[in-house]
Formats: sequence, C-alpha cells, structure tokens
Amino acid sequence: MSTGFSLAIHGGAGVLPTADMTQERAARTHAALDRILAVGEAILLRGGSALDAVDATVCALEDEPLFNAGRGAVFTRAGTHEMDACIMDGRTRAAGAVAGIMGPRNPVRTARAVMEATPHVLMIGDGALEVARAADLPFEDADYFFTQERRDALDSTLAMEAAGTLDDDPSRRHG
Amino acid sequence: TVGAVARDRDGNVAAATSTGGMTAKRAGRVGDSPVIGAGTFASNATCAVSATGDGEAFLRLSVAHEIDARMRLAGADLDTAARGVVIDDLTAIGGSGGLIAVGADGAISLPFNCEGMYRGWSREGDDRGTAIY
Repeated sequence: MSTGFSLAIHGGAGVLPTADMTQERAARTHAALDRILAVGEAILLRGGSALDAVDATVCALEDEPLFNAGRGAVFTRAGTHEMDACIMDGRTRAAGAVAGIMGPRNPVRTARAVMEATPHVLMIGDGALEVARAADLPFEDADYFFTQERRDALDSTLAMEAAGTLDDDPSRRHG
Repeated sequence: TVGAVARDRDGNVAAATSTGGMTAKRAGRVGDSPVIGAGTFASNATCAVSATGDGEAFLRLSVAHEIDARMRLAGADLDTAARGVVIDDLTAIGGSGGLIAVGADGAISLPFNCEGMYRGWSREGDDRGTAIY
C-alpha cells in the first residue's frame, strides 16, 4: 500500500484524429495537461484532501478552452450550452451532481455545493442554479463559454446532418 | 468532458467530472458524467473513476460502478477491472471512450478503446506524464 498520493486527469476521449493534430496543437495540449496536473499535485503535496485536489483540478480543466467543459464547452443543436458535472468523496460516498445548467463559471463547484449545502445528490436546471447563487459562486454570460472552434464544429455537424453525410465517427459522439 | 481522480496521503479517494456533452446534442440530453456509478464514482473501499466518451453506452453499462463491483466482489485489481469494462464490455456494445481510475492502494489505470484520450498522471515519488494517443 503506497503512502504517497496518486492523481490522474483527463481532457476527454474525443481527441483530434492523428492526421489533424498539428505539432503546435499537441504541444499546447501537453502544456495544458502538465499545468493542470500541477494544480492537483500542489494540494496533495501539502497534505490536502483528494476531494480538494479533484475539485481544483477539474476547475482548472473547465477554465481551459481546449477541453469540452466550462469555457470551451460544446454547443447543443440549438446553439446553446448545457453543462453537467459531478463530484464524489470516497471517504463517505457523499456526492453532488448537476445537469443541464448554464451560468456558473465552474459547474463542478455547483456540484460540490449540492453535495455540501443540500441533502440531495443530483439537481438540474434552475434549482441547481439557485444552489450556486446561494453559495456565492461566480456566474458568466454566454460569451464567456463561447469558442469559435466549438461553434464551427456545431455548424459543420448540422451541415453534414442536413446533407446526410454525417459519419459515425465515435469521437464526434464524445463532443 | 474533463475529469480528475485522486488518492491523498491519508488514503482517501475522490473523483470529479465536468462536461459540455456532445456537439449538436438535443436540449435536455444528459450523458454519464453527472450520474453516480456511470461516469463518476468514488469509494475508499476500492477506487475512484471519471469517464469520458459515448455517454449513453457508459450509462447502460454503469461503467464506474461495474469497476468497483469487480474489485469488491471478484477481487480483481484496478487495471484488470478497468480494462475489462472499457476494452471488452464497452467495445462489445459498440461504445467508445475511456476513463481514468485510481485505486485505494494508489494504483492508476487509464484505459480507452478509441483513437486517444487527453490524459495526465502523477504518482508521488514515482511516474508522472501526459499523453494524447
């Protein structure tokens, strides 16, 4: 049984196909993963909890527009954002989750507020937003979450659907 | 989708996942990320898991809880349980994606059955890295 910490992060499995991944893009992605890994390591190195480490690390991932969450989240077919998040504490199996929300800068923080400030596990829509406001979490408007790359992905997906040429590329289903 | 799993120096584990979902998804569609036992799970008895990929497939397989159950009931180690669910079961129903998992013993497993997964890992005093494919 190791006494040290262990930490792992992911930025999603819908990676760009090898052919489309430029060296510059790959370097930027590795740098972002490395920077965000260091966020969780810093907490664990000073004896912090696994819960605080995953909370802070996922916030940093949400803030990074390269990945599909928070800022840089993908669009629904209506051109809107609907974000989901969840956090779970292995000590007590306490858990908080939110679905279908737009507004809180860091959806994972709203999930944690559900876990810590309500008797519930999963909350959706306006009720979840009320919990975020009661916890004084920062909100952003739609522009904050917008990235041209995700808008282009939505437009091309809808265009291919309309033309009947949408392939069944599994990574497209991953957002 | 993004996620993190951790085991701290006291041996406690935790998991968190966050997502925008799928490009061009219907309004109201929710995938596995916020569903405990599907895309996110943590128990000090076994492991912490955060998944990414074909949300509907991960929901149908209850992926994260299935890994916990194989460790708890069948005595599987973390990597055997995680790889069995992702490489065998997920593939068998035509699902694709991956997950990150940390065991109560500090082991890390990062299986995926698609082209790649943006991922990073760090074990105190041991291995550390990032990868895409």
